[in-house]
Amino acid sequence: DKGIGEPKAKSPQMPISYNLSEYFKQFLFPENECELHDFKLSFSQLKWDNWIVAPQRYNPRYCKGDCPRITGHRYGSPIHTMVQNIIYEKVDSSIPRPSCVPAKYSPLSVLTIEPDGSIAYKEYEDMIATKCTCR
Amino acid sequence: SQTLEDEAGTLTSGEGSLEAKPLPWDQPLDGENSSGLLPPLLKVLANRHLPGAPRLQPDSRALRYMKRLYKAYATKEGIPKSDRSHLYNTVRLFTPSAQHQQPSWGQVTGVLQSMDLLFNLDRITALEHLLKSVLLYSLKNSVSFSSTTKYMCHLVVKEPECSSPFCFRSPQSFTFNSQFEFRKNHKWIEIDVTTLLQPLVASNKRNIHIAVNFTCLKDQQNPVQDELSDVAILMSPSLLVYLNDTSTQAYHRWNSLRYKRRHHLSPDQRDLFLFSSEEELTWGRKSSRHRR
Repeated sequence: DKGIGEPKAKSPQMPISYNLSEYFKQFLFPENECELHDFKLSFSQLKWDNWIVAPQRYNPRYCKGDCPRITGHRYGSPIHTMVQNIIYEKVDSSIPRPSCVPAKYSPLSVLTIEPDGSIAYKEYEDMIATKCTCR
Repeated sequence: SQTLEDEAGTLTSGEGSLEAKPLPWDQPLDGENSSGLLPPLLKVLANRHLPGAPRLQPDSRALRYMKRLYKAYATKEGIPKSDRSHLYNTVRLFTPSAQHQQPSWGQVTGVLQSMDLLFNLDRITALEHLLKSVLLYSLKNSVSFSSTTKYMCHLVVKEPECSSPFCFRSPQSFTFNSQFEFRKNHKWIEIDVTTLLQPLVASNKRNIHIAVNFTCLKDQQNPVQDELSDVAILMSPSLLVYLNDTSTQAYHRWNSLRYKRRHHLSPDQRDLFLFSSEEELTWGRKSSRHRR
């Protein structure tokens, strides 16, 4: 509480309360935690733009980040995830920690040119990650 | 439709590049030798070209139509729009592989076109079930009617009888009639021919030979002979087939609708839903037992 309300000139060092709040922030808003990331790519990068006509750009998204030691309901992880974490920490570190992986996907519509010159509109399941989990 | 056409123009701008580049089914998937790392779906998508087969390019008008369809069915990000009520997840457009055209003019009715068309539907897989089929006519760009002009047109489609002694096909031919109006600014005419095609596709027939007679009745009040002669230059129709792909890779809207329905219900309703699902299962078990 010491630093709160005091003029800045009188406290050259960072107040303790500030450090504490920063300390707690890392639990409330942890950095590098398992979450969804964008990855925009065009089919021309895959050299598929001459048969996939649309969409021109595609964002499959991906999951990346650390899985917390205790994966609560936020990730919807099964108990197995917690068990695996405990095994890693307490029993055998060669067993990997739970991984950050997609939990839900959405479909993608694709317009393609077929080898016979016909054109096909298709809807494919599970082409875009929409939610991440720890498993 | 005009707006959609304009929007599709942005997609169409890259069409020229289609001609120049080699098609990817002739190349390794990523330029390296690591195609084995790619998931099966992408392998299926990419490895579909038979070696030595000629490279065929789609008709630009057909491509424009399909881009328009894509815009109507999917969001900018390419996600299928959720406000659609139909169950098809695949639409294929075929242009005729062979055609024989006999344009002629009747004194009274003004016969415009008579065509023999051959469509090869080999791309339709066994897991794709036909729901709807449409003959798609595109009109020449130069066609411009006065706003009052209307034409009553008549289309007869039939499967020609087989004259060869080696032909084992059923002797009766299918005849299909349709009437519709021509209006100003029409660029496409879609004629539902599901009743004609359904039995053919269902019987696994992949080479569809149809004779199309396109007739427009003369409007006695307007001297429209010249305009009609423009209209007469209708391009040969494409065949649009709307399918339900039942393979696991395809998106099944019905499953997602069921999922949503279940998750938007109150707990009590959810029980009801579960009950009805179980009921379905029980019924399924009963009926399978009955079949056994």
